[in-house]
Amino acid sequence: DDDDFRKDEL
Amino acid sequence: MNIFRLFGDLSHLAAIIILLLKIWKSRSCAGISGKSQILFAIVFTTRYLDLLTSFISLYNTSMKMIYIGCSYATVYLIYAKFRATYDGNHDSFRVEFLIVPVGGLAVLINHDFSLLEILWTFSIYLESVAILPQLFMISKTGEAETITTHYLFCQGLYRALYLINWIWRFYFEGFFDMIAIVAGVVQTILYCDFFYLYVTKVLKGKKLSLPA
Repeated sequence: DDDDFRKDEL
Repeated sequence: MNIFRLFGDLSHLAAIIILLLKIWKSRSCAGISGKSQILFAIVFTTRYLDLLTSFISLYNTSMKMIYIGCSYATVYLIYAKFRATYDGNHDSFRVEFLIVPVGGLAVLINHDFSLLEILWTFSIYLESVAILPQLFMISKTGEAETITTHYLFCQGLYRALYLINWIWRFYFEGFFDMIAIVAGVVQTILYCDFFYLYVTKVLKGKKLSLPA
């Protein structure tokens, strides 16, 4: 989901 | 991961290591804003709390740990090991003028009113302005060592590449995060003036000095 996308970024 | 994101991360890593090596090799932190470095340490600490709650990838975890470790090492070198060389008189930006409004904004504008989410949002907002004490210091002294300008260039390049990464992700993955994008645009704009000086002076072999 969107949350994983975001947490993937540094 | 797209190429802009990867080179953004690497540029960020280069910036952090350039600064650490500069201080270590010259045994001096003259011209470096300790306040900006403390702000970056706070940024990494509050953003990467998810290290404790979720695992994304080995790349993700190791980069986060390197960023956090290097930022604390830099703060240690400035405020402990090479404290005698720290130019505190010129590092006079009032950081409470950043932390307080940024903290308030994070509480008001976030994706979800939970502690981790607010701290993540706080770190995004704070990162966008964390370089201000450093830029303020350069504007006060009117000059910067060339290696310091390389550090700043890599920091700004990292942000610019992340912006392209987000455009890419929006087109190809339909993903965007408004909080990160607005903060990222603000952060990149703060570097524009510096980019101009870097290209017109430093790349032509001149030291960065501001007109009196």
